Amino acid sequence: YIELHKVGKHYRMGEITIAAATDVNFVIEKGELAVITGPSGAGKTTLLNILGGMDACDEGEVILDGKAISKFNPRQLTTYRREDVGFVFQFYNLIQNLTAKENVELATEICKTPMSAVQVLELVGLSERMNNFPSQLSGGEQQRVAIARAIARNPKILLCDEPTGALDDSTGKSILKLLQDMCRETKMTVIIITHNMAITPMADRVIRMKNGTVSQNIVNEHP
Amino acid sequence: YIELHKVGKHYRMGEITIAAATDVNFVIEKGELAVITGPSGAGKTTLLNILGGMDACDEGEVILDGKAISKFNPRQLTTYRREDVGFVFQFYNLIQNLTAKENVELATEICKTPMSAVQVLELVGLSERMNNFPSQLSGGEQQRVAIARAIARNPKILLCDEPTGALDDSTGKSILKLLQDMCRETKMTVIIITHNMAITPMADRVIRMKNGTVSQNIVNEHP
Ligand SMILES: Nc1ncnc2c1ncn2[C@@H]1O[C@H](COP(=O)(O)OP(=O)(O)OP(=O)(O)O)[C@@H](O)[C@H]1O
Ligand SMILES: Nc1ncnc2c1ncn2[C@@H]1O[C@H](COP(=O)(O)OP(=O)(O)OP(=O)(O)O)[C@@H](O)[C@H]1O
Ligand SMILES: [Mg+2]
Ligand SMILES: [Mg+2]
Repeated sequence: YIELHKVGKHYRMGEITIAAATDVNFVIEKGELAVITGPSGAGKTTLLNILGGMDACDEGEVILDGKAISKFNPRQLTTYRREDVGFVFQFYNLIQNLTAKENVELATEICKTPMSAVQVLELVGLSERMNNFPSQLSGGEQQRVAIARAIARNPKILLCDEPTGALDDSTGKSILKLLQDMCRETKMTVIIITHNMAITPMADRVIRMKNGTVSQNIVNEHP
Repeated sequence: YIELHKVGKHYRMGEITIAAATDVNFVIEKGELAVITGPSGAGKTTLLNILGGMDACDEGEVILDGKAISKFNPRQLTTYRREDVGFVFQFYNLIQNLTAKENVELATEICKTPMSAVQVLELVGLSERMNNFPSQLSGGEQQRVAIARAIARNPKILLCDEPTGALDDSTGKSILKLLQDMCRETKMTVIIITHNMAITPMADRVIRMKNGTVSQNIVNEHP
């Protein structure tokens, strides 16, 4: 469903070239919950940005559902990002002067088959706080609004960069169980970047990165 | 060294009052590494903001080094924040158009006994990236700049809100070991909010919070 062939990305900074990703190869099947893990600076966010059409790779190919998104022009990428991708950013990116509920509603406005904002906010445990602004919410509460916003779009692929970083263990686990359930019920393909190794047994696939490349590709038979 | 007596903080939002902290009582000895832990929304950031003079409590007393900071006027609070406190925020708060090194240098400009920016950035493993801007750094790299910036000020108390949230296990451990060493060598009092329960054995004291109040106060004899 998702295929990466020899994907590379580098940043040129004066005389130095930083290789953020080098010769990255992997596949992810439709409806899988895949986890990308690895040390700080390994290239995880870089890969997710490429998968989400937020950034272009310099070498290699990215194919999703048969289409080569690495060859998309800007307009095709915009459509791809708007219709097919749900994104949870490493830094929550909520709109400060909209409430939690309004943040979710805005994200689903141009969506074909959105979920109800109230329902999704209940699913992440925020029914009591949905009329609050981000500045009136704790770090973990803001992170959950960001997750609700991405899920509500009912995307083909859901990309999450450290979705449980600011959550305590039990809230984090229930969020992951929620993502796992949605994965299985709606055939949504979920890719999660995390440092939390406790998550990896719940995934169908674990992609370990190191220094910009894939060091290990593990398939779990019974997650 | 640090004493909290019956500290409370609430937010009034229309008809509803949210009790962010209620009847909080604990002491922390000079030179201790204390960890505050607890579920999302428990009141941890609220407490840290009060300890750091960023926010005032509504009830109770906060005493540091014999002074009642809960009674400080705005000018005393400003001096307190500038000279005595190092703060690592839950969201990194780096200045986007200054490099990592410049961010640290700025923070130590009005400091009495700062550490060298270059040295501290080496301590957190960023000697190769100190001339980069925050947007050119990974999430974990930005978090480490924020930590370096707080440490370099050589403060009396160092307050860290989830300092290792975006770091992989091994980088996170080395950062905590660094904080633990500084605690012991410089008699700096360090207070860390974290969800990472693996950290708690390294602390001298663990304060567990739940629903705005302290549920458990544990002293480790041999951390
Ligand atoms: N705009 C940029 N310019 C230069 N270098 C960059 C840029 N963005 C990322 N990098 C570098 O590319 C490498 C990979 O970065 P990336 O953000 O993908 O890491 P990561 O695996 O997400 O790390 P973390 O766990 O710390 O968030 C890092 O060395 C980073 O410093
Ligand atoms: N400005 C505000 N207005 C209203 N309520 C607030 C405000 N700031 C915090 N709260 C509420 O106070 C409670 C405690 O918040 P706090 O940020 O201290 O939690 P926390 O323990 O840091 O949580 P997390 O682990 O999710 O970061 C939460 O229920 C939060 O929603
Ligand atoms: Mg990252
Ligand atoms: Mg918090």
